[in-house]
Amino acid sequence: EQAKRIEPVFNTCCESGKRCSLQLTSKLKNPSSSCSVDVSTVWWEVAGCKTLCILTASEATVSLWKPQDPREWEKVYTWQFTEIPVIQIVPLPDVCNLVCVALGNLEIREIKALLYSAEEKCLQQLRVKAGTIKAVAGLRHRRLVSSCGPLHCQQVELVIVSEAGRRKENLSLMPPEETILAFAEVQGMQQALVGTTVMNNLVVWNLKTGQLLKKMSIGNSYPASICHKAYSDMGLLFVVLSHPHAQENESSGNPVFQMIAINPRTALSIGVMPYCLPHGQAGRILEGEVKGNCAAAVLNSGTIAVWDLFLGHCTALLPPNADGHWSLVRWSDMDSSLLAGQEDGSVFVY
Amino acid sequence: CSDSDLGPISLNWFEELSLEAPP
Repeated sequence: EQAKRIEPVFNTCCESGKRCSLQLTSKLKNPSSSCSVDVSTVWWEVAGCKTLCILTASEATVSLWKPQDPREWEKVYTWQFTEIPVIQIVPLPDVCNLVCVALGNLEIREIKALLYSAEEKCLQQLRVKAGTIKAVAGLRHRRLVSSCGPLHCQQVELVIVSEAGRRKENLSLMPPEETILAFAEVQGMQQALVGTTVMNNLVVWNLKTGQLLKKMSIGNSYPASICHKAYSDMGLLFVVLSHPHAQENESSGNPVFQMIAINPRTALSIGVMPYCLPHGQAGRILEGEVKGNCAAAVLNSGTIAVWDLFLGHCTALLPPNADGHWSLVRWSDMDSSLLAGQEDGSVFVY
Repeated sequence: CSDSDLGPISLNWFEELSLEAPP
């Protein structure tokens, strides 16, 4: 019956005039109806089988949902948080049976690893990091990077999280003397990490030595840009940025995302590709995610917009549905699924 | 883009910057 109620949503594609589609495949409705703060996917062993599951987070709970045929999701575990609210999920790419979450109020105060202990047959939440955490990201190979503390004594730390959810190794990275806003792995370069700062600089670290290799300006067109993804090719560093603080009155012409190429040797950069909304659409990014060659953003209008990074144009628009505006968007870890969340805790899988 | 836009490009930029940066 639920499958019958789910109808494909087709969206006219933007600049090419071609019809592209986002097809609704399933819907999760959190029975507690608590306000949703984040959604993500994680690999989890279910009945001996590594399965791509969905995580939903409210301020007081994080729930793991396993897929069930057809188009159904079943809640498997729920971790409870009674003292400090959940702010965001911090997935560690390619890690199974473990996920990190950030807890706090206006700022992150704690990062915890969530797992299920088969030995003790109980859900566990173990502290990985505490402090005034300004930015955090999960990296490949069980690594978690975070920046912590006020500017004059900002600490940047890389932690390797063990399978048991504990701090296994850690390395201090040299701080850039500017508050870090976001981190992004450099695809294909395991030891390289980039970050963006409040002064609109891109910084590059060596994760093996902790060295700060370079601080480079990424222009003054948009303040406080956020880095989402980076890769190195032919001696250049390509970085996908978003501009959450673009001026509202200029939002119709501003790119939501932008790819820049920067020469780390000279710190010179150029814009490669702007990712704009289709003609007639306006909006500023509230939040978004880039994975593979896809980018998605929730706009302040409550619409989700999707771009193909190589084609360079918006490939789908998902306007608010009858249930309300969109507040969250994430890409699935494996396939080309898009998770779209609403404030009431509903998650739609396209 | 060309060298003139971005200056001389090095394929080994990561290793070179690691050698030059303070430890």
